[in-house]
Amino acid sequence: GVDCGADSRMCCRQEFFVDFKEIGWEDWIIQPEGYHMNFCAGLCPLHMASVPGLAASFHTAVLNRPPPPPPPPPPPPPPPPPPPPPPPAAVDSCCVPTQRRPLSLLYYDRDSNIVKTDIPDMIVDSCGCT
Amino acid sequence: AAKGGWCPACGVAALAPGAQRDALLALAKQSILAKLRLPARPSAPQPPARGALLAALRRMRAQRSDTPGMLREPTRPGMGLQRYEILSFAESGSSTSRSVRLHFRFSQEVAGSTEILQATLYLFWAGPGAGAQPVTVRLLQPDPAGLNTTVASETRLEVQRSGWTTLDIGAAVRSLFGQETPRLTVELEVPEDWGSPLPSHHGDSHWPFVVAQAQARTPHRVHRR
Repeated sequence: GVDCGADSRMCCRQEFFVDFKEIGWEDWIIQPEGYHMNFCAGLCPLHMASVPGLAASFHTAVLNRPPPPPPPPPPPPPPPPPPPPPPPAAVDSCCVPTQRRPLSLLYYDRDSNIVKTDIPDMIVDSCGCT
Repeated sequence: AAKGGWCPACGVAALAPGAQRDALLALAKQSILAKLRLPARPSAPQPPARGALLAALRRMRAQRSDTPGMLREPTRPGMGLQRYEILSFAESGSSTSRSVRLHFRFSQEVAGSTEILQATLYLFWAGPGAGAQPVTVRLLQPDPAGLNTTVASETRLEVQRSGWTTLDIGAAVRSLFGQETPRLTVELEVPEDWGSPLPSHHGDSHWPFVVAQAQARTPHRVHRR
């Protein structure tokens, strides 16, 4: 994955650290001192979905799959032929987390018990385009 | 999105940097509280005495090395369901010349959304004097009406010398976790001439505590036919 620079425009990982002291949570969260929330930002190349088969990714290929042929019309005079399906809009590709890890917390709960837990998938390690 | 531009992914005007930071901090708080199942951050907690905390952590470490088969974390993070380890120090309750009551509270948030895997009560006996001394440990639970308490289990110990004793209380805590107020009461009864079985005050490094391991309940799988 790519980390965002000052003027990144393409899909990258934006570092964002939440200091628990800064938000006044240091009295009930014992460890760690903060949380690397990070998030994905930036643009992904457009995947034109209107040309079946010219798929740049599985995602687009699936959307491109031509719809199954319509069932044969009933014996009475056939209805007017269905209008051609509109070409699907250009499919945006999205910049999303591709790798995440847990956030381990040691904190006091409402009864002042000490609780340790690992919250899964809380820290974004890398980003990518769908 | 570029500053002042249009956010293609979220479809709103990109926030000004200051507002973006505030929005992200709010999102981080909301995300952590939601994952801990807390409606709001706990109000100012009363941390346990340092001596009691250090003694408890030492005992927990010793217990782990004594019982290697003890609960293992899932080998890879994210493989198992979210797990919790809870350390709860006793609150002293009523007492008589030969018995004393201790209370252990568990938070409704954790109790309501997890299942207990293991729970151990740690008790320290000061010097009981010569020979083995009979001690009775009763686990009491509030009855459904919440008015009285019922005895969930009773264990008789023969205390030979001063030191730590552990008691498996998994079944009692497990049944507690299904209740409105998950609070466990432990009653210690000692021979008449023993005096109080507890260290003299909360700050003492031999204060009783409970260690519980819990795991998030498996999400209900709805089978559609």
